[in-house]
Amino acid sequence: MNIFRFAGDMTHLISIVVLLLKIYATKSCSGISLKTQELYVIVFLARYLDLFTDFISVYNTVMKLVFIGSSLAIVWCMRMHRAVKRTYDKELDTFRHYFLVLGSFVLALLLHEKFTFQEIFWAFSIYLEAVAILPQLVMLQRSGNVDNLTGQYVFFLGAYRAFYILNWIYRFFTEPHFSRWIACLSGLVQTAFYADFFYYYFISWKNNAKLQLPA
Amino acid sequence: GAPPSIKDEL
Repeated sequence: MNIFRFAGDMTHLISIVVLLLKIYATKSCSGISLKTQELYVIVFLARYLDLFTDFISVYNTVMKLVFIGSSLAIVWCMRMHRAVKRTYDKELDTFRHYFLVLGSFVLALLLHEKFTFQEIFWAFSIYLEAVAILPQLVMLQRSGNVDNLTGQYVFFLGAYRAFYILNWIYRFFTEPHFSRWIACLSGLVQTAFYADFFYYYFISWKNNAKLQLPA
Repeated sequence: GAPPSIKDEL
C-alpha cells in the first residue's frame, strides 16, 4: 500500500459518500445516470470474485464489501425507492450501455494476462470501469446545468483513477515484478474521458460559477 | 513468494 493508492481509495469512497448523500439528503437522483450505476455493480461483482477465496487484508475485504454494497444500494434506490425513482431522468439516460458490457467482455477475451475464468472477468471489470462513466458524462451534457453534489461526485470519481495512475508509476519503480499494463492503459483511457469535465469543473470553480457543460 | 500482483488493489 502506498499513499497514492490510499488517496485513490479514499477519493473513490468519498465519491460514493457524496452520491449517497445527494440521494438520501435530497431524496432525488436527478442528473444521475442509472446506467452508469448499473455498470459499476457489474464492475465490482466481476472484479471481486476472489472476495471469499483470496484474503489479502481486512482493509481490502472491507473496502470490497463497501463498494459492492453501496453500488447495489444506489441501483436499488434508483429503481425501487418510491420517492427517488420518480426523480430519475429516464429520458436523458439513453446511452446504450449494453454495448459497453459486450465490448468490454469481448476485449477481455482477447486481451488478458491468463486465459482463466478469474483473469478474464478481472480484465473485463477493468475495461468496463474505464467506460462506465460514459452514460453519466453524456447525461450531464444533455442535462446542461449540473447540481453541485453531482458535479462533486463525478469529480471525485475521476480523481480516484488519476491517483491510481500515480500508484502504478510508484509501484513500477519500487516493485520489479509488478505487472500492470492492462490496468494502467485502461486507467489512462478512463481518466482521459474526464479530461473535458475536469476542464469545465476547474473553470466553474475559478469563476465561482455554476458548472455548465456545453451541449 | 509470488511477485506482488496488481490483484491486491481494489
